[in-house]
Amino acid sequence: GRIRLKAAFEAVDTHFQRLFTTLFNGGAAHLELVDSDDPLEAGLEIMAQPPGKKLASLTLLSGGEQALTAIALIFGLFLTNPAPICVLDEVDAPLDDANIERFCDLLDKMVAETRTRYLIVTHNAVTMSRMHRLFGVTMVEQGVSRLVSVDLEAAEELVAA
Amino acid sequence: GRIRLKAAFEAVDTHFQRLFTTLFNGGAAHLELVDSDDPLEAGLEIMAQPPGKKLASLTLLSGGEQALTAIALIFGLFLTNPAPICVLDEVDAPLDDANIERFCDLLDKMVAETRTRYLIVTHNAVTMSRMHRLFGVTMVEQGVSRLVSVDLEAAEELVAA
Amino acid sequence: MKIKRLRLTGFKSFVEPAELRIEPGLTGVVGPNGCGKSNLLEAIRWVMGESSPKSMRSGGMDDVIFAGTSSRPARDFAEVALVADLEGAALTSIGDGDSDGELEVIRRIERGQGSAYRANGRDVRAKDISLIFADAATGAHSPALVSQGKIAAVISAKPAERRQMLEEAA
Amino acid sequence: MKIKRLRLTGFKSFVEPAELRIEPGLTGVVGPNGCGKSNLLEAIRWVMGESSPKSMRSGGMDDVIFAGTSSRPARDFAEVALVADLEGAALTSIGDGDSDGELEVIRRIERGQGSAYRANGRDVRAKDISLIFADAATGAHSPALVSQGKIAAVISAKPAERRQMLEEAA
Ligand SMILES: Nc1ncnc2c1ncn2[C@@H]1O[C@H](COP(=O)(O)OP(=O)(O)OP(=O)(O)O)[C@@H](O)[C@H]1O
Ligand SMILES: Nc1ncnc2c1ncn2[C@@H]1O[C@H](COP(=O)(O)OP(=O)(O)OP(=O)(O)O)[C@@H](O)[C@H]1O
Ligand SMILES: [Mg+2]
Ligand SMILES: [Mg+2]
Repeated sequence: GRIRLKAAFEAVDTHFQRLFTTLFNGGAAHLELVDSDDPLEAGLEIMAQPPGKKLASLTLLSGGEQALTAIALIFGLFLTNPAPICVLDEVDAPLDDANIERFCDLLDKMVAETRTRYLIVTHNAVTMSRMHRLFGVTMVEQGVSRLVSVDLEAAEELVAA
Repeated sequence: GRIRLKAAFEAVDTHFQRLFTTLFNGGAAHLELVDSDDPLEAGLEIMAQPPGKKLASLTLLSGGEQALTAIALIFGLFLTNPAPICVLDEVDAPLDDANIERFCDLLDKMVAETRTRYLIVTHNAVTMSRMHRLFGVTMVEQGVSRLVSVDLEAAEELVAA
Repeated sequence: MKIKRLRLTGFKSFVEPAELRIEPGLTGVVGPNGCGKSNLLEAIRWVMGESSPKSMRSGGMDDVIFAGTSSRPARDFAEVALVADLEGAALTSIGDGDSDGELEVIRRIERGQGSAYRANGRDVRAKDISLIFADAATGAHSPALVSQGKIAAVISAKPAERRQMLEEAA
Repeated sequence: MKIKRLRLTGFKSFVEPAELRIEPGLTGVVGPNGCGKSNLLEAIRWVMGESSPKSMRSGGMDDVIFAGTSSRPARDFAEVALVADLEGAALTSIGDGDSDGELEVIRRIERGQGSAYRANGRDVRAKDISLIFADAATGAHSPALVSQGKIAAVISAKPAERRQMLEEAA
């Protein structure tokens, strides 16, 4: 119980530290077990330092910085036990274009290193342009969803501007 | 106390119903006081029906539909007592492009009808293109923010594509 | 496990049968607000055995059945199928005998009668389904299934709640 | 009231003096994640008398003072000024005599010593500041000041919490 949780903590922290620095193109972050010596009672604290800024708890970061840090944590959990399928529902909503490009670079890297298949819901044109294929969901008839294939090149023209 | 709250409720509800239908280009919504006959003890429930869909509580709507409905409520509160300044921090993040255009149409309408000045933080190129002027915040020196004027036409080229 | 296909019928706004091919790499899912993208993703967690209606934005599990529109009546059942290639001894756990091959998991809910699961045509229990997916490092509670409110929930979670995320992944 | 200008110095990441002209119509504020946009907006609520550090993402109110970077030391004070044109009897409440004219509200916080307010050069209490803004249908708790997490908070609020939003606006 405790030993397994401590081992999981160290594995996730190792991935998290590396993923944070990759996504932020610098800076540093780490996880801490706090409030108790017993891992099963402890809290998980997230300490993060975007490039050039002071180390602070997650709550003091900007909206986009918090989201990117949370993504690093979630991918850290994922990499300790890679799943065959990863589904991301609009995780890029609070990110600026530069962070979205780094987020997509990381996805490319994970595609090369794991056999996981990714389903990524997005409203963002940059993210769309980095996908290998697109499916559209439409509601031409009110309240009734349909699935359609979307031409990736048409979507890429949106972004190439 | 109670009388004033009931009057505020009715005023806000009237604005909310109209704003919802404007933002959704159809559909209907209304507010309800629930759980108690005493307005000071009651809860405020939000019932919404996007075009072609069934009336449901706010929690059953999609992410973007929830955000647009919350915007209608916040603007409803605002219109009952128009403030000289309105500040919106990234409220457009979960909205698709069509909803963002309608959101900006509503802002234009409110600019014409009230003397309120608006400060709108956004990452979205469509919203940027609808602003009357843009200020940029930069951190060229790490951790130090500066304010700069941004050329609106340069931003409009991004979107005209 | 290589997850290849998702089929839905009668599940939330997908009243008409729909099939999603899940190919290697990055597949984007796009569309306007409210068109059904999150519903599509929820179908994956649902067929893997998600037991909490609340985590599917529903009051009760029957709420995942198509509820009708102004021009269509509600349905009485919803069915979602997930098709995967399995390598290794996984299929023996559902009595298939084969260690390699295709796995098709189907979950069906009938209004007022709860859910029933089938794996390669055999009736199985929800528990068997969770075990198959858990053995493949996935399942309804996999940290890799990031729903639309999940990032915000991680950010606003109390330290003790975040530790629980760690426990689930351990 | 016509709010025209916001000046900041030493407030969060705005260590250097900055001035924002607030003109009629729609003014967009743009920039990368973490560059300071929300800090700029928080300065408005702060100078209007926001008393809760938590609602400014701070542990204590001293946290709004520039905390330093690897190449700059922390500051000892932060100051924000808001300049507005007033029409009507508003200035008499701060002893100005004038009923029309310009209003400049300044809030200054010194590390370990709390905040001090001035209105057109006179020392006033936080309460006077809130009254001036309340009379103009604005203030730190105006529903028209929508912070970055506010939409999500409205959506996830319990019905009783939402009723409180109504009470504040009433
Ligand atoms: N049981 C049901 N029967 C019919 N329609 C349903 C059912 N459950 C949900 N819906 C509809 O599905 C829609 C929500 O779909 P969904 O949340 O997938 O949208 P989305 O594409 O993710 O949108 P967004 O981009 O705003 O997140 C709602 O409008 C709701 O009316
Ligand atoms: N007292 C302080 N002194 C110095 N820097 C601070 C202080 N308080 C906050 N910051 C810095 O300000 C940054 C956050 O700025 P802010 O929240 O305004 O970003 P933002 O532009 O709104 O970003 P986003 O688009 O991600 O929402 C943080 O990186 C934080 O380090
Ligand atoms: Mg969605
Ligand atoms: Mg921000």
